[in-house]
Amino acid sequence: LATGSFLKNHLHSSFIQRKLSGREKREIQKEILSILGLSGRPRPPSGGKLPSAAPLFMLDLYHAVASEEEEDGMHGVSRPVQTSLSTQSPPLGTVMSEADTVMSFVNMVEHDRDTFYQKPYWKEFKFDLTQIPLGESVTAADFRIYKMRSSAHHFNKTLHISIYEIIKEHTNRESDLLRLDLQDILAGDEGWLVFDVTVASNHWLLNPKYNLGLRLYVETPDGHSVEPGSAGLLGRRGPRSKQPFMVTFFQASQSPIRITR
Amino acid sequence: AAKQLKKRQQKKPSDLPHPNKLPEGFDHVHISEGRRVCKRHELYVSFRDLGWLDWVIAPQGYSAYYCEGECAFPLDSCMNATNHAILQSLVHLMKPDSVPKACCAPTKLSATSVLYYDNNNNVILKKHRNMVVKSCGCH
Repeated sequence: LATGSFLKNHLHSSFIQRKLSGREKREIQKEILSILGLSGRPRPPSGGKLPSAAPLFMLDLYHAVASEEEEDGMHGVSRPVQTSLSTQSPPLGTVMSEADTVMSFVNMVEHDRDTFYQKPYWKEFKFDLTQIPLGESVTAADFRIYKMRSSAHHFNKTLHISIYEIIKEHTNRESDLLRLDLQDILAGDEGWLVFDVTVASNHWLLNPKYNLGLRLYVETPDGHSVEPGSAGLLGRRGPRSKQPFMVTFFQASQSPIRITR
Repeated sequence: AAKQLKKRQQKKPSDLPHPNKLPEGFDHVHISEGRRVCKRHELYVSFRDLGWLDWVIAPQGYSAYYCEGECAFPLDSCMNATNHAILQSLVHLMKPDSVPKACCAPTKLSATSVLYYDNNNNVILKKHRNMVVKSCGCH
């Protein structure tokens, strides 16, 4: 077998060394991409002003996974229940250790019903889940949004933050919604909020055309609607490193079948 | 091969090695000290050299390793040989043209993870199973 420069043999080898032609190099690269489960080389747009929250989170996750792979102890860790603000590295648990693929999705669309509109206020987000890996099923999905300290409310005041899947939109009345998760936090808290949106992501994977997005509401304990921005929740206009995103955990439902080449 | 051996055993019992004795020529097996025994060698796959760092976030490459070396009789304890490999290496001595030596191959493989962007700037962390050779042995 010939080796390109990208396969560096550090010790003695009996491999026959010869110069590869351009076509052979491309074929070897194609072969490696195929092992990685990719039909071709991804061409991401250059990341000038793109949100960086998801890549930073994923890099954190990668380092945690890589250190676990080093230790070779990928099993038997249970996932801590996330009920409070998480500002630290993401916790590793059974969901993560059993996942073959983790994918973060950038928020594509954001709609607000803010103080210029009638109550209740809300914020909507949308994620494109059409590019998910083939032959994999969702084991968990999280929606992550950053919350700053709320200046408009007393720091020790509790806020109910709930996230809904938009089931159906109507022109003459409110949309049909399905509640996915709810968290109670203090107005003075700051950090990432994590909501379980597994049910919605499963719906969207089965029926991509029904992906109408997520809607977030903030309320006081006595039921008054709070504008999400004034509660400190950051959207697309927030800093790049604090923009909302979605993370989905996949598990391979079957061993990949090698295609004869 | 085993069947052929049995037939020959019935026809020419005198050709057979004694169960407790090494076959003819076996006593003279000389193991050179410089023999490269089956073991793990480093093979680094560089994503940087592939020019893929515009979409691969991490790692820049990884140590994949490979197995290489001889699985010749007697198989050393460090060669991590299967019982079958030991038998095969014995039969190879008797019938070198028809039975090859045992193969030096991975006995344990582990996963490696790759973090990369897709075409839509989504970030994917993918665990690839059986990509890193943890140990080698004779099979």
